[in-house]
Amino acid sequence: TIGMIVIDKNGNVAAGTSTNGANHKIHGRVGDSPIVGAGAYADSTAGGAAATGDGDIMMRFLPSYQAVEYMRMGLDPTISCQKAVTRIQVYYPKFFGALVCVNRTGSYGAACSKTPGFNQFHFMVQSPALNEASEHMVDCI
Amino acid sequence: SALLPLVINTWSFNTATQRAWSTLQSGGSVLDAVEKGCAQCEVDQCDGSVGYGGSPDEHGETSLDAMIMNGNTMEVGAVADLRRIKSAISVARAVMEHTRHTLLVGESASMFSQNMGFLSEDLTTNNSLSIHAKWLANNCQPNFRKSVFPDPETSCGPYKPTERRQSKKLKNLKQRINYRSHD
Repeated sequence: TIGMIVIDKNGNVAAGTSTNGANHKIHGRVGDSPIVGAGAYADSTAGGAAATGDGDIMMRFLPSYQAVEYMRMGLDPTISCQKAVTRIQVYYPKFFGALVCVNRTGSYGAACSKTPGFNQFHFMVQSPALNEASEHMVDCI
Repeated sequence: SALLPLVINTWSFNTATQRAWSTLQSGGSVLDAVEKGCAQCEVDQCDGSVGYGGSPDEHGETSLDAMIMNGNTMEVGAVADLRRIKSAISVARAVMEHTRHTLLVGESASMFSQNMGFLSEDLTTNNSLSIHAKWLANNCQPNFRKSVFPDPETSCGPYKPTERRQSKKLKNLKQRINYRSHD
C-alpha cells in the first residue's frame, strides 16, 4: 500500500491511498485504505496522516483521523502518530502497522507498531529543506 | 513556511514521491500531486502491494482499493474491491469529481470506471498466478478463515461454518503472514 500526504506552500492538504490489499484475502475483502480516517485523512486546518499495515485491524480504530485530531490539539506529528499506534496496541499489542503524520506547517513524523519481523518503518519525504526525495526511518514502539 | 511544500508517503517508494513532487513543482494542485504520486506506484507495482498483479485473493484475482481526500473541502472519492481497472487512484478521483458519492465498490465500481473512460483489462500477471499457485500447493496457507470446516489452518475450501472458537492458533497464524502483504 502507498499512503501519501501532500501540502503546498499555501497550506492546502490532500491525502491519498492505493493498494491491492492483503495476499490470499477472501474474495470481496476490503481493507482500511479506501476508508476515510482509516487509510488516510486530511484537513487543511490541522494536517494529514496515512496508515499502512494490517488493515483488518487498523480500520477498526480510524488511526489517521485520530492522529490528525491529535495534531489539531497541538501535539507534535511524531507524538500524534505514536499515540494513534498505542491506542490500537491497547487491544492488539503486536499488531502490524505504521503511520506517517504531517501538520499544517510541514512538520512531520512517523510511528510503527513493533511485531516479530517488523522493527523499523521506512518512509519518504520531499520538501525544500531536502535536496531530493529522502528516505527516513523510525524504530517501532 | 520554509518547510512547505511537502510530500510524505509510506514505505520507500521513491519514484512515487518524486512524481508527486514534480507534479507540484510544475504547477499541479495537491490533489494532482497525490493522484500522480499514487498512480506512479500503481504503474511501478510498488513492492507488489500496489497496483495490478499483486496480492491475489483466494480465487487468484487481484482487486484494488484507493481513496483521495481534499483537506480544504473534505470532499472524498474512493473505490474498493475494484476489478479489471488498473488506475484505482484516478477512478477514486473520478468518484470525487463526477459523483456526489464517497465510495463505490466491486463490479459496480468497475462499471462506473468504464463509463468514465477507464480501460477494462485483466489485472493478473505471471507473478500473481505464481503466488496463487504456491498458496494452493501449500494447502492454502496462510488463510484468513476461522471457525470453519475443513480446518483452514491445514486445508483448502470450500468451507462451512462451525461453532465459534477463539484459539491461540489464530494468533500464531497471524505471525506467519508476510509483512509485504499490507494495506
